[in-house]
Amino acid sequence: MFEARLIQGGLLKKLLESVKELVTDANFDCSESGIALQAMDNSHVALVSLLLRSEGFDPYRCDRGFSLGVNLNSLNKILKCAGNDDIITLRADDNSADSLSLSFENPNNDRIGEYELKLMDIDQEHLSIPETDYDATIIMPSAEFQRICRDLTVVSESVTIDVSKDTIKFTAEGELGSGNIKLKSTSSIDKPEESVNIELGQDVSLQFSLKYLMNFTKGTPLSEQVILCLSEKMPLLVEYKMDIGYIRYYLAPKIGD
Amino acid sequence: VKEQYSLEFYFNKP
Repeated sequence: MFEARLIQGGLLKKLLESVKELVTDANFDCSESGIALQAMDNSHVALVSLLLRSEGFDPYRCDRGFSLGVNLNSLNKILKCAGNDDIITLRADDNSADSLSLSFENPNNDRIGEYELKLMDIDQEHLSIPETDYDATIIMPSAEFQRICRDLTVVSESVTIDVSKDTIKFTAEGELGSGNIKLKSTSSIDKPEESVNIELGQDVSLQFSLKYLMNFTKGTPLSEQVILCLSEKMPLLVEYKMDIGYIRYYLAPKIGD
Repeated sequence: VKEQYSLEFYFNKP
């Protein structure tokens, strides 16, 4: 028996919005510790990994580990039927479950919507992502990162990210011209969520596809801050932390000439 | 032309 009741149901709605562009079908791996999902996009250059810890639910019950194969588009459509303030409960029998039950309770507890989503068998490869000491780690406002990606898309389909001592620079060059945005590291004691923090082991310069980064910024509503982790010739990690877990996106760099 | 390898290139399968 699997049951997970999320008081902040709106979070689940936002989460689905942040993965559905990248991945169509995925397994939700349920265990005692929580709900996890890992899936690559069709081209295998981008990956999304999310975790919702069991402590974030009230109650959370999962007797044994199993996977729920879900078409994310369908789940997203059903979640659109939930109000932003609704409490969302997910239920499934166990491994033999062929559907996922969802119930949406409004805050007054006088309207309850119940839905069933058909599940599917998804044979998905799972990559083991090693713990990495990145050359550069940047914590910055998520809305700023979203704006930079959106603005530079006007100029090019790729962006070069250069990180040096106290500056992160985003550069795009295209047929119409070029553009760049430099952010200096800042610290605001009053509003730490507005500061740009750069932790640097060594300088990094990497190029990425803006189309994918734009997709990753669908996670912006989940957190006021975004964490960018870069190492030479390694995939970029873009992370949005939430109270009850995280969503991480990985993107392979464009390398060589 | 720059190349973009798939993520399997970086992350080993278990």
